[in-house]
Amino acid sequence: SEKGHDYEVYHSLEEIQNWMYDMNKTYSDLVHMFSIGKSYEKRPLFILRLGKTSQTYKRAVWIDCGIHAREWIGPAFCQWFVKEVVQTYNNDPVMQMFLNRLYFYIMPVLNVDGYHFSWTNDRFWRKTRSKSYRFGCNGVDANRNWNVQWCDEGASSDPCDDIYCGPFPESEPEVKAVAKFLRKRKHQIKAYLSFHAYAQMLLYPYSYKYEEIPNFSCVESAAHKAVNALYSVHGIRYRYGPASTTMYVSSGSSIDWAYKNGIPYAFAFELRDTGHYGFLLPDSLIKPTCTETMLAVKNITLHLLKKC
Amino acid sequence: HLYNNRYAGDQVIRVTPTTDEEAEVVRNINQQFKTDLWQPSSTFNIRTGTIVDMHIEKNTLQTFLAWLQQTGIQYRILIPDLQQEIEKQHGFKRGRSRR
Repeated sequence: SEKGHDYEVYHSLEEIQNWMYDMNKTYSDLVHMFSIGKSYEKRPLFILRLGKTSQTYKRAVWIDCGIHAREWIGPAFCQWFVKEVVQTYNNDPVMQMFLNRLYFYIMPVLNVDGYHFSWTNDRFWRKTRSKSYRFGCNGVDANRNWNVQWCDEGASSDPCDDIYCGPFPESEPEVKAVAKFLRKRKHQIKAYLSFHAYAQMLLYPYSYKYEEIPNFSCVESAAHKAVNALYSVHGIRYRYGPASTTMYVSSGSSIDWAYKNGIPYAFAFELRDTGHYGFLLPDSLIKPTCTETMLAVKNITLHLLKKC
Repeated sequence: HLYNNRYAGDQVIRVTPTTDEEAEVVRNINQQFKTDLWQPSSTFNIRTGTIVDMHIEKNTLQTFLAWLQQTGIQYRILIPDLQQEIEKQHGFKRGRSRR
């Protein structure tokens, strides 16, 4: 049951999906679960919509985790976020305000096939699991497959590379499904947040070029406040800035696509740590990582509710 | 053992090339040994000053380290046994809860 779900350990895909069903059932006034399509291996792509149902127009925040299969702290955070929302709604006025005024669309695992593969076969798998019979290598980098400067610098046309961009943009059914969902709601969704690991960074567009985004000052201000809030919890420093200069140039990324699609705040979090454990962040560090990240996300949400 | 113990003896090594020549060497080593690059996500992104974390399999480890030592590039072992870290991440708390 949901009450027995341990948020301080990593969970398999099946456990996460069972938990989603339970949350949908237990908190039906705040949580609504639905599917936006199927993965390459025909697994459902589940989303949780959080928020008080309203007849009036509500803006929304999109959060996805697990674009890259081996980055397990991402899905752990997505679960933590949902838990915090439902458990604090009744006694946290800020959370009440969020859920009354907004919806949160949470996709705990975007790359469901890859995540399952990383649990059962190859712990360090990154890509999707689509097959390329011609070249003998499987999978596409789901963060190089979006239709924005697709397969340019920082992506690869070699199917055997970990940053393979795919045979064409949105070739991956997971990417296509999310893109279709966001395109349909482009006027509603005001923030796109994607969770990765590891580097301890908060990144915003552009990834594919060195230019400044038009609303740089608003986005930079939101990022600055978010990393300060994050630091205030456990003293963990996150760098922040445009992905192209803070990390490296990459094309076809989800944050660039979301931004190009009209979502004014598009962020990629690279969660803990900076390499001591890397992808193998111990479960004992799930709670501090998620607690500090939660505050950063709340900050960004507060920022977008104000006029900038 | 998880994953049939396939990661036993594998290591994660960190190098930070300090010159363009070292960066070129590190790119070449990665391509030659087909390492599992943890960061950055591609050899294309390896430049001077880039922190490079590589997962090296046990059966190529000695050769890889020997080659790296020959180049004089400083390196650090981040994770000396990947299987141990995987086991720690996976089940420690669950085992405790079960007990």
